[in-house]
Amino acid sequence: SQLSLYTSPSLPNITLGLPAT
Amino acid sequence: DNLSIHQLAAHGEISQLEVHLSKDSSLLNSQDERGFTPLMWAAAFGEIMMVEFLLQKGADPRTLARERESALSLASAGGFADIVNILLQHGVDIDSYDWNGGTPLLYAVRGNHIKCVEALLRCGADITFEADSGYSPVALAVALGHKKGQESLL
Repeated sequence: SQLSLYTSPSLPNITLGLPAT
Repeated sequence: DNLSIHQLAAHGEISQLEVHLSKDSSLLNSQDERGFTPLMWAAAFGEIMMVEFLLQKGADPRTLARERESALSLASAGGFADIVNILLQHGVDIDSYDWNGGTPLLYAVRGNHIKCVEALLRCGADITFEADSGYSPVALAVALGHKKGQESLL
């Protein structure tokens, strides 16, 4: 069976889109 | 048949990965161009049996990638509480932080992964640690409206 390639893991930006504290 | 050991780890292909290891055991902790190890790929993609297999083979759960990402942060961000628990049993740094000051607990709160939040809190994750942007886990849960996360933290 052909396995599709996964893209490299990445971590999201913690506070993207939130107002600056 | 020519998938890298990292791709095989992400797909949970233990038998194929074992073939790679039998030819070159140093691949166990090999880091890709961003510094991610096979264990990190398995943790990021929720492959619990692969995580257990790699740890049993001696993979180092404490390795950090180039921007200080950790297997524990990847599992927490992905909401894989079982893998979080396994990694915590292997003496990883529960409060490791990375390029944007994210800790495993912050990633778990951001993703609203309550089981991960609770597993990390049970093991003493630092609840006061703030992201670079100044958000503590509680402030992040409030800002994102994650009620359960707030309850767990409070």
